[in-house]
Amino acid sequence: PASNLGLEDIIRKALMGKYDD
Amino acid sequence: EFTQKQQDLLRHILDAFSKYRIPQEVTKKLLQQRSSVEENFLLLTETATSHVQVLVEFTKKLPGFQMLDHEDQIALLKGSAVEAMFLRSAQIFSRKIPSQQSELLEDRIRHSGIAEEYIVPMFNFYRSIGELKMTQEEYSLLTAITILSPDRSFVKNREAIDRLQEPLLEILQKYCKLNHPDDPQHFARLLGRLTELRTFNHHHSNMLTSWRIN
Repeated sequence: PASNLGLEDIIRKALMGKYDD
Repeated sequence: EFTQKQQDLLRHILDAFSKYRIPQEVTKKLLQQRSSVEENFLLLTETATSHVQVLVEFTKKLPGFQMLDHEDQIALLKGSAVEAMFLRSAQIFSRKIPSQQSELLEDRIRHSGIAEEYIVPMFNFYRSIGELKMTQEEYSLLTAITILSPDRSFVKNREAIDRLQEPLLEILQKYCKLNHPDDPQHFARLLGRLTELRTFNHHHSNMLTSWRIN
């Protein structure tokens, strides 16, 4: 799930429109 | 008065801001009954993660943002995520949510392993935001202004970001004059909250360190 990722990873994924929790 | 361009920009940001919400399945858990320190910690982590995702969605809609250099986009989001989170929390705590809901949220925050020294400035900030009785326009503009701060670390093209932030500051200043004719200091007060908000970057990193240790 997203919450294990670092802040930057969450931002990069969200910028690409990917939310695979 | 606002120019047509300013009206359109404000309406666009307000619309984007209205969609800047954490999904209900996350917020529902926050409002369930009391749970252990560990559960509170996990809930706050999940909420913070979800907040970053909705913050990115809001930010993508800020005119000009997606034209910025990709690494600068990341630098802005990384640099403002914590501040935007606390500004958003302040809005929620000062909104007229039923007192037992805010008491439950406050209780959850106070019992999630966060050291008291970070709880105090947090709730002081929520109170100082609450006293300003900010409108949705002010929250949305202040959030966008926080994100589009040219002085974030690792930013390469500061001028491009300044050109995006400047019109928002002008709209906010005009908005404050129009809506607070009796309080000429209102705009300065709002900017003063942004300065207070910056202290939370420091608090937050210490909070994370203390969490890891606990």
